[in-house]
Amino acid sequence: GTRRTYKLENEKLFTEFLELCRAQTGEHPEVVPFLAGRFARAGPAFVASAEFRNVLGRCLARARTRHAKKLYVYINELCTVLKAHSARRKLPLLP
Amino acid sequence: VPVTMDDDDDDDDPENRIAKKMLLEEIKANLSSD
Repeated sequence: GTRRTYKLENEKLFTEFLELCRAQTGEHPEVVPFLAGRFARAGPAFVASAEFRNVLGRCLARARTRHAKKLYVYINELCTVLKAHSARRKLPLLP
Repeated sequence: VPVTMDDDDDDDDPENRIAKKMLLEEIKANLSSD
């Protein structure tokens, strides 16, 4: 289905983005594992969504065309979006 | 009039510099909370 297609495509794009980051954030090796961790904790519905596809595609395209000039801006944007859609939820308080 | 440049990396984008600082601080905060 479409959702599965988005999931596979998003995983592929995210891997490409991580590779790009790995090549350009060598001075801060903690960045890539942090970004990967955010992705791993994102909700499965969001990871397979068109919304994430759009954000990821935009960040990747810009990071490629403008090189490392604004790379951290795009990394930060992705981290923020992934955090906002984290699968981790606070447990409701017991009565 | 001679134009002087900062010693910092001239190619460093201000927006990128701020984003980098925020991201590294967040990573640091996450590491210390684990």
